[in-house]
Amino acid sequence: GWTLAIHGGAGTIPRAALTGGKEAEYRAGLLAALEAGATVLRAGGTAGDAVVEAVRALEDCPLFNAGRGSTFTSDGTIEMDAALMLGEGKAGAVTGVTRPRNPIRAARAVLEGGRHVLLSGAAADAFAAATGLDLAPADYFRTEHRLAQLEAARAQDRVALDHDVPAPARMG
Amino acid sequence: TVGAVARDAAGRLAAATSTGGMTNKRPGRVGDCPVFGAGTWADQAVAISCTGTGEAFIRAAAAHEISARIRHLGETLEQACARVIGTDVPAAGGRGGLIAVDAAGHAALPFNTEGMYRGAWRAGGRPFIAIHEEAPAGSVP
Repeated sequence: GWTLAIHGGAGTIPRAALTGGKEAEYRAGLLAALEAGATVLRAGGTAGDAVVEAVRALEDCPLFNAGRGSTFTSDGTIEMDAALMLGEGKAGAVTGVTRPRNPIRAARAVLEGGRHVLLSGAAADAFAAATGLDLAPADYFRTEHRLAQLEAARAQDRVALDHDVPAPARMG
Repeated sequence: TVGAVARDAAGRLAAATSTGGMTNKRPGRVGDCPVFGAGTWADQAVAISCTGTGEAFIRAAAAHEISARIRHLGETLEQACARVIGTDVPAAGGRGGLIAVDAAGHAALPFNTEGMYRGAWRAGGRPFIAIHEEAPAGSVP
């Protein structure tokens, strides 16, 4: 049989922050990702296709920190990373991409291209475009709650990598 | 950060991770997600996706360390994951969690934070979803 597991991030998650239907929204987002991956596995698909579909669903959900709903840099931009690795020893990743609607599909394109393991920044964006992946404007990835987190971090002059900064501020 | 790991019916393993990084991060900063062996890893023994303080997962080579402990020390999936997320990552200055599935289809979802958005599903079973300690942090019902 098959097994699938997913995560949508870890950290300080106050129960009070999940009131007003928020918890149900998160659970629905997680279930949709499980369904997306399980649909592939149930049909006899590969583990690689299943994890890409599960992550694609999480990227599409604005609640989670990937794809639509990603956190902001100190410059107010969004830079995303994604990686895919198969047990048979194949790997592909992208860093600092700004345009692929689903960065995990860009990572898979790098893997399937076979020549490289990791592409970064503008080169990775261009590779995704040349591969024919769906691209999105910057506004697509931005959400109000991530912008509010950036503004709060700026107001407190928080440096992203200080380990004494509470996890929610650093990781959203 | 989001991620998924799977073992398919033919026994193949795979891991995927995707992230926007950290709020207010320096442009150009890269965490553990695309660093193979740190935040993402898959081989014949295990598939792993991590989330948390990326720099610490890189310093600990967290994902590959789990595989190495299983392959070379004979640890179970839960033992290896518990060691890395409970000892190695904190020692490297980090917090977070991970998901893993081994060649036999066992899954582990440990974390050392207050909670982790997580879920798992096995063939013939029902989907499991949790945020806090609804179930033991390292196990799947």
